[in-house]
Amino acid sequence: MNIFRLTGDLSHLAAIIILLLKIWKTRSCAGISGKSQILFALVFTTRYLDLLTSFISLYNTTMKVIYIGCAYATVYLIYMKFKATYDGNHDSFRMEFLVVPVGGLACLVNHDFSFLEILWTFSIYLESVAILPQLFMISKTGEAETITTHYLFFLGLYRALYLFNWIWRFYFEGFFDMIAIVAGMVQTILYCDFFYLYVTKGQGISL
Amino acid sequence: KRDETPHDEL
Repeated sequence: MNIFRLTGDLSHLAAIIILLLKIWKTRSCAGISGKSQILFALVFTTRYLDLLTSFISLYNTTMKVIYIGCAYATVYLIYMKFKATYDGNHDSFRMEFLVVPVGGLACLVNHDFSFLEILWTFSIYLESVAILPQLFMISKTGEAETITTHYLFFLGLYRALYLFNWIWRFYFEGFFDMIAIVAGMVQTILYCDFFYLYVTKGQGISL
Repeated sequence: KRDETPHDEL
């Protein structure tokens, strides 16, 4: 554990909580891509199956459980509780365009051809592109509310901090995981355009 | 083949 890893995790947690609270407080999920949220729920489910097989630390287990719980709670709010406010017409990105190629890649490029390892690899690759339906939706509607941009900022910041974490771990622990690093770089790059808008326009984004 | 160390990152 280093400072980048910890702040990265907390930034990720902040993003998830911000989104959940936004939907809960406004009683609306307008402008939020349900598809990105389904993909994130799938990411956490396939990655954290190791909750059943190995114990790393109380911190690790707690965070995993919180991430999974929040991901499903968000999907529930969007598709069940506040379904009437869900903007399905603008959330038109096809999930299979991401899930199928990512699944194929996970089978081809992985550390070990075993069930759990392939699901872990799948989750890493899928996470790197899971935000695309959300970004696509913003480009389609041409705007994003302030609180949605805060959500995206923290989500992007989390991955950027993880990149520093991996540099740290490489120098001080000799640890590096090429799959996580490359996918993490792709994921961070996807947010660059958004970061630029967030910094220059500050609040709600209008394209 | 990967060693048996579990993935420790989130």
